[in-house]
Amino acid sequence: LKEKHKILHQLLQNSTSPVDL
Amino acid sequence: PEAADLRALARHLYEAYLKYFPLTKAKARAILSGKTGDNAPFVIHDMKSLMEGEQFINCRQIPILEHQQQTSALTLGHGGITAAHPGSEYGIMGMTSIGDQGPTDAVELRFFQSCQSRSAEAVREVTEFAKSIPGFINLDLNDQVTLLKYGVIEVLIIMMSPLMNKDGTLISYGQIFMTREFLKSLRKPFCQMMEPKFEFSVKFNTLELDDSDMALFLAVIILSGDRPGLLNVKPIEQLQETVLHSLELQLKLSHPDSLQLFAKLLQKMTDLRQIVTDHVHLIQLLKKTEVDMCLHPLLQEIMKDLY
Repeated sequence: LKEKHKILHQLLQNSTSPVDL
Repeated sequence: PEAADLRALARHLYEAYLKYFPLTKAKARAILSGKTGDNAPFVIHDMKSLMEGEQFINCRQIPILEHQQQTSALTLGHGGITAAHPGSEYGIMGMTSIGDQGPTDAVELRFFQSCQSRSAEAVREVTEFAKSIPGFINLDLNDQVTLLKYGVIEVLIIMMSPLMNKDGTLISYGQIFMTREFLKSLRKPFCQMMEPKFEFSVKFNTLELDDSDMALFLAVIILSGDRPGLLNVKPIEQLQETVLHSLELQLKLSHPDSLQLFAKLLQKMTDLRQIVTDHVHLIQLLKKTEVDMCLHPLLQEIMKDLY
């Protein structure tokens, strides 16, 4: 599932640092 | 000791809520009830005021909160209303095009694009809040994705409720009030996007939850063990049960005269699922009918195969 939801996965894995949405 | 643990959990989630969500219910209700003195929101009630609102927002100092500074790159860097604060505070419209060419439509276009940008940012905020729920980050990573995929739009709708009253909604971090009639005057199907959320919010607001109640309720929504495709339900249900106990105790303490408030709140979760289902179907309809429709990649991920 996480393969199909890469951005969500990235948000979950990263800390509070900015993510390029 | 158990009650003390439940109170500690409530405090922890309230602190996380204050940390990650920029406009609290307390602030929003102060703005809506005119208790903020000279800082009354600019009112958008027609196309002319929509364009003026864009100017208004560009000329005002942006109140970036301390905890937002590290993420400001996410919300800045686009034109128009987006540049100040993208669209609806907890916008869930998910659209980028609203019609033909022309100066008026250009403003509309920017507005709806900003709704998507703000929605994506709101998803990030909800994700951070979810990660602060004790035990959440220890769940199977696939299950964390599933809980967010299915829970995040429900959370956003709950977060929008304090910003709304029967006449309209606050947007742009409470700097603008957009009337319900104006949103209803947009062409189909855009005019159908927000009306169900107003109907829900007006009823939800009669429960008179405060921000600390909201924090616990949002955690309960996120920790729903019946989301499709979950791999390991038991630990999720165990976490939710603890938060439910904390919410029940919180409501007894903070609303002693409000009978059956806990039960009434849980019933709202059923209504929420229907609103989200209808919302996603509307977005799917938009994708088919609007040639220029382009969904934000994060919103695409969430809505794909959702319902």
